[in-house]
Amino acid sequence: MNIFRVSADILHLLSILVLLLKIHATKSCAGISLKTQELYLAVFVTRYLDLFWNFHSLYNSVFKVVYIATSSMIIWYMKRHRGVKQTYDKDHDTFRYLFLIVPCAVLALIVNGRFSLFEILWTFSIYLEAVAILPQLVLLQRTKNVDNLTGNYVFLLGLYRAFYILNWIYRYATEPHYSAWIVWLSGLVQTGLYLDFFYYYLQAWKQSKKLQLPS
Amino acid sequence: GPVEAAKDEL
Repeated sequence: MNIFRVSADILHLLSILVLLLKIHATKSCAGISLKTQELYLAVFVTRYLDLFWNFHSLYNSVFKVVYIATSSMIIWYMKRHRGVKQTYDKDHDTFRYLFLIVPCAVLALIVNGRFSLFEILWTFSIYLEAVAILPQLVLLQRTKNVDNLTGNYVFLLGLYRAFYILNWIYRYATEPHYSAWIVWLSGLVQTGLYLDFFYYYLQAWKQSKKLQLPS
Repeated sequence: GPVEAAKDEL
């Protein structure tokens, strides 16, 4: 465990909490993609299946439970909460998530560490996490005006990925047999997807203006 | 391996 890894996990948790807080406090989920949230829940569930029999550390187990619980809560708010569900931007959130799920599943069947059910599900979750933000980015692009909390949510998520890359570099340099190229490549793709967003986020921040994405 | 080392990450 190193400082980059811990920072990454905390940033990830913070991003989810910012989103939950926004929904809870404003009773609105405007600008949030339900598709992305559902994909993240699928990522967590398929990756953390081993929660019950593979105990690695209390740290890992607590985070796994918290990630599954908090993303379920977000989905519950968006689909079931009487006030919040009315603010859901259904007409703009039209990304077909099968376009992401099917290729990731096929890729996981072909490129994996070992051909077994749990290994393939785990690998699927790595690929799916890399692209799960796409419906959210498309929604932001369509609605253009991004409120501060939604902007902060996506920014913190991107930052979390950047810190994972620093963690991999650190581990590669300090641990003798550390290698996991499937995870690295997926992580690079995932972080790359945020670069464009980062640019506009930082521009808006520097000029202390509201974040607006170009069409 | 291509993944094994990262199994302790989240």
